[in-house]
Formats: sequence, structure tokens, C-alpha cells
Amino acid sequence: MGKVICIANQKGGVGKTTTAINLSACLAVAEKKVLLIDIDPQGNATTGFGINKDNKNIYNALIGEISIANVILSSGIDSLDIIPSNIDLIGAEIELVNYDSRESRLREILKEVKKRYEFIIIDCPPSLGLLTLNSLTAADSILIPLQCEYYALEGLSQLMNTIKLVKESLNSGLILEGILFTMFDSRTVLSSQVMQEVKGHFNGRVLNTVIPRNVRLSEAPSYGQPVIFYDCRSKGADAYIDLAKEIILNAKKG
Amino acid sequence: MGKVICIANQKGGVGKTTTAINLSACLAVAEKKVLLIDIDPQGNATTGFGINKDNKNIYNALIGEISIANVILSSGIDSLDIIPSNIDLIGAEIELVNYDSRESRLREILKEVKKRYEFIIIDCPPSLGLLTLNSLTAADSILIPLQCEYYALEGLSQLMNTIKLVKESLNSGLILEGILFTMFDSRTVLSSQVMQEVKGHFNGRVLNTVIPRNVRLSEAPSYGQPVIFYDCRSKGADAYIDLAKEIILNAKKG
Ligand SMILES: Nc1ncnc2c1ncn2[C@@H]1O[C@H](COP(=O)(O)OP(=O)(O)OP(=O)(O)O)[C@@H](O)[C@H]1O
Ligand SMILES: Nc1ncnc2c1ncn2[C@@H]1O[C@H](COP(=O)(O)OP(=O)(O)OP(=O)(O)O)[C@@H](O)[C@H]1O
Ligand SMILES: [Mg+2]
Ligand SMILES: [Mg+2]
Repeated sequence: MGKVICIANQKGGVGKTTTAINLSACLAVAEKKVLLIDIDPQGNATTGFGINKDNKNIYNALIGEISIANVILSSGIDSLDIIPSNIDLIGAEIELVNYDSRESRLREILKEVKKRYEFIIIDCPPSLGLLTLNSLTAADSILIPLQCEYYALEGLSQLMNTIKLVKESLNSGLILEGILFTMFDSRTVLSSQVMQEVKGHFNGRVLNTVIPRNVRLSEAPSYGQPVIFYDCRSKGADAYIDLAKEIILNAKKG
Repeated sequence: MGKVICIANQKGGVGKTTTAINLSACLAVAEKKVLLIDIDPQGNATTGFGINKDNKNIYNALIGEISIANVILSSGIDSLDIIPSNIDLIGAEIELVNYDSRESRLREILKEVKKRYEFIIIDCPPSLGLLTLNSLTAADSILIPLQCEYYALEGLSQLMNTIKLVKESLNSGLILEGILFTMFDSRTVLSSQVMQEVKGHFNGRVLNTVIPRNVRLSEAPSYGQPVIFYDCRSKGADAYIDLAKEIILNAKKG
């Protein structure tokens, strides 16, 4: 039965899409059946796999125009499917406002396909609006990418508060998968300071895997490929393989 | 009469806040009278100056609870005032929806104070929602920070399209101040590729100043200071001083 992991953080540019794409690909390479859902109107996870944005997508499924099964595309990688997104999704934020249970639309429509996959990964936009709330409501756990920078710290307590509210009112089963340090640069004092501070405050809720800053990770999307296929010997690929192993282990402990 | 410059890009983490803070500070150091408005619920520009988030802020002024003049704070730097923000601003996206001219609330309330300043700089959230639309409607020009990375390219044509729509329906005077390359890393091929591509497509609309990746820029916010006060000899400070000069020159040509 598919474990739904939501990749979210309202701070922009912290590595949500990079984590969603590369974790999904590494789970698929480990022969897990995976579905990646792009619920960000920017559609970066969609183009990160070289997929055309003109397809029917998560927007059409959310507003009930088409069933979710009909927007699932193959990624080109065995055992990894993708539900794309595009700019139409901006409309969903306004259109969903009038639905009764507007925060649980995604959870409702996912019921149809959830059992086909072992992992369902959702890439969220940089906000705590209705699209992210839908993902948190549909999720079993949330993985928080955290850039090792000062502003990233600032949003963390706000995000933890939102998780608590969602757990109380929309999804009592929601747990924290963990905080993932991204773009860690061992040469700067700032990176280590932020890491120490977070480990101090959120002890036990930080994932063991740390993603280093690695230019191969930012080059890969321009080739429409996850880093494990673009450069499997890079530090970026190694880190996301480790992350996939850690996520599989956590799921077993369940 | 104050020139209003909106710092916007829906892509997250591209240097909007860093540009808003450091451009404002460098304009103030050049003895221009400046107002910085933080219209992002994350409140990063507010904490980047070490300002407490518990003050009355742009949210209270937007919903008409208090006049805009009463939420202006001193930054601690001569000739630079700040209007802070905080998480309450998330409520404005929903509350403003019911106002008649919901996109022009900011333009309306700014009329009261606009003539006190030579420059008004607005830091936007990573989205094209109502808060960014309000800023584009109030602005004389938009400055687009662009990280030299692949995903940053993707959002550019969407943003240009939004600017065109705002110009047609809400603010016919809106012009492009320019595209500002940020976090430019001369060691990577990707940075130069993105720069070439953008210069090719948007010839003549790119600012001459380029902001290099510089760790002093990301350290400064943890001290609540703009980089020109944190480390005035850094490459980051030099770049933002150059930017301020270029913006002043553009305003004179006006
Ligand atoms: N570990 C890394 N090393 C180097 N570059 C990285 C790394 N992770 C992400 N990047 C690059 O940093 C930029 C921001 O990452 P990404 O787009 O994944 O963040 P995001 O949180 O999804 O952004 P948004 O908030 O806009 O959705 C991208 O250009 C990406 O290629
Ligand atoms: N030129 C630079 N060199 C090094 N670090 C930088 C530079 N510009 C910005 N940063 C750092 O990169 C991160 C992202 O920058 P910033 O927060 O200003 O972007 P933003 O576009 O305002 O993000 P958001 O979309 O969340 O509002 C911050 O931690 C900042 O300190
Ligand atoms: Mg993203
Ligand atoms: Mg910002």
C-alpha cells in the first residue's frame, strides 16, 4: 500500500524539486514502484524529466474533469510514473476554494491509484497555500528539505506549526519523515552553524543523509534526467542513493 | 516623486530578498530617501534588518485597519525606512479576494506616502498570487533577479507573460527595470550557459551589473545587517553598490 511522502517547505529554492525527482528515481532504481506527483504550477519536476507540459495533468484531475488514472504518464524509467503539472494549476488555488472539503481533494482522488505504488512522492510549490495543504492532507509523512542558510531556519518553526494544525484538523496520521539538509557546503562556516542549530532544536527528527552542494545536480535538469542517469558517479547521485536507502528502511520500520 | 521598483520572480530562492535588502541599503548610503516594503509572509526582509515581527505591518495597512504611515519603521540606517511583514499576511491573500479592486489596494494606500521617498523597493513572495499582483500594480518598474540555473530559465517566459497582462489590464505604466543575474559562479559552465541564453532571448533587457555567488551575502542576514555594513569590502557589497549606481542612472534617464 503506497506510502505518500510530501516534499514541502514554503521557503523558496531549498531543493524540493531536486529531492522529489532524485529520490523518486533512486527508489525506482531500487525496484520500488513509484509515482511522482508535481503539484507546483511552475512544473519544474515535469520538465526535470523532459516531459511536455501540454498534457492533461494534476489540475484536470483535482477539479474533477478527468480521473487521476488518466493523467499518469510513464517517466521513461522502469517502475516510475509521473503526474505532470503546468501553469493551469494556479487556477486550482481559486477554483478549489468553493469545494466543500477543499483541502482533501487530492487525498480523495488518490484513493483510486494508491495501491498500485509502494511510494508516492509529491513535489510542492514554495507556499503554504491550498496546493501544499492538499498534499499534507493526502500524505503519510512530510520530508522537509532545508538549505543550510539563515533564512531557511526562519521558516522552519512556521512550517512545524502548520504540520501540527494539519495533524489536528485534517490528517491525524501525518508524521515527519525528517529534515533533510541540502546544498551543504563543508567549506563555509554558515552551513555547519545552521546544521548544529537545527540538530540542537529538532534532535532526532533530522535524516542521517546530507545532500552536498554539487553542480551535477543543477546540470541534470537541463538534460531532462535525474542525476543517477546523468552522472551516476557524482556526489549528488551518491547522496540521493543513500537517501532512498534511508527512506526504504524507515518505511520498513513503519 | 518616489520611483516604485518591485523585486519579483515566482521561482523560489533566486535572491529577491537579498536584492531588496542590499539595493535599498546601497541607495540609502548614496543618500537617496528609500522605503523598503516586505510583502512576503515569510518576512525575510524584515528579519534581514533585525526587525521584530510583532509590529503592526503591511497586512494591517492592506486590510485598512491602520494607515500605511503608521506601519513605517526606521531601519537604523539614515534615509532608509521599512514596512515589515509577518505570517498574518497569508490571511490577506484570502481576505483581499472580496475587495472590489483587490489588485490595486497597495497602489491606493501608497499614495499617502509615495512623495516622501525617492525610491520604494518591494520584496515579493515566490508566487504570482494577489500579493505579487498588488506589487506589480503599484510599481513603476519590475526588477527580476534570475539565478543562473536551468529551472530559473523556465519561469522567465511565464513571468514576462504576467507582466504583459498586468500592463494591459491593471498598470499600463509598468516597465521592466531589467533582469539581474544573481549567484553567478564563474567556475561553472551552467552559469555562463544560462547567461548566454538569457542575453540572446532578452537582449537589451539585462542589467549590466552581475551579482556573484558570495558567502558574505548569505552570512549578513544572521547579523541583521545588509552586506554593505556587515562586510563592505566583500564582492557582494561591491556588486550591490554597482547595482545601486545603475538604478540611479536609469531613474535619471527615466
Ligand atoms: N545539492 C545541490 N547542489 C547544487 N545545486 C542544487 C542542489 N539542489 C538543488 N540545486 C539547484 O538549486 C536550485 C533550487 O533547487 P530546486 O529548484 O530543487 O528548489 P525548490 O525548493 O524546488 O525551489 P522552488 O521553491 O522554486 O520550488 C535549482 O536550480 C537546483 O538545480
Ligand atoms: N549572491 C549570493 N551569493 C550567495 N548566497 C546568496 C546570494 N544571494 C542570495 N543568497 C542566499 O541564497 C538564499 C536565497 O536567497 P533569497 O532568500 O534572497 O532568495 P528569495 O528569492 O528571496 O527566496 P524566496 O523565494 O524564498 O523569497 C538565501 O539563503 C541567501 O542568503
Ligand atoms: Mg520546486
Ligand atoms: Mg525572499
